[in-house]
Amino acid sequence: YEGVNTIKEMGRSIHEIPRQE
Amino acid sequence: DSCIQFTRHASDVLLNLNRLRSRDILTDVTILVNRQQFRAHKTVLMACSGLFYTIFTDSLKCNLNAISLDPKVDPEGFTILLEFMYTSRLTLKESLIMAIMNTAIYLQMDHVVDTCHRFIKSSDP
Repeated sequence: YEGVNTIKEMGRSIHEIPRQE
Repeated sequence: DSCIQFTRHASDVLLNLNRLRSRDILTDVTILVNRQQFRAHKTVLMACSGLFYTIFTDSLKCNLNAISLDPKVDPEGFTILLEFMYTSRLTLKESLIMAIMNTAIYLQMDHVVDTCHRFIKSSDP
């Protein structure tokens, strides 16, 4: 991403699939 | 322009793939190692292992739903490497290091082989 300001997002990015339902 | 890089995304995806594996959701192959069976996703296996990449890019073999590994492969070593593929964590035990390394050589997981070599060297008095 040359020339792009990259902002870091440290939190979870997607939903979490449960271990068991 | 700005770009948001979600730094946890790769590990979050892998965590979910491992949850899918543990619940046997969309797993599409059974790996047989000395009568022990391991369910997994072909895409994860081929992304991590040169041997599985070769198998599943072969148009004659890619639709197989069971693959038998060489009977010399140690199931405990395979368990540790499969766990590594889905978690990024490689559990190295001195008692199993040769089994893990030989299995990694067989599966063509070169970086894991290098890591085993370093572990053996560092444990050598």
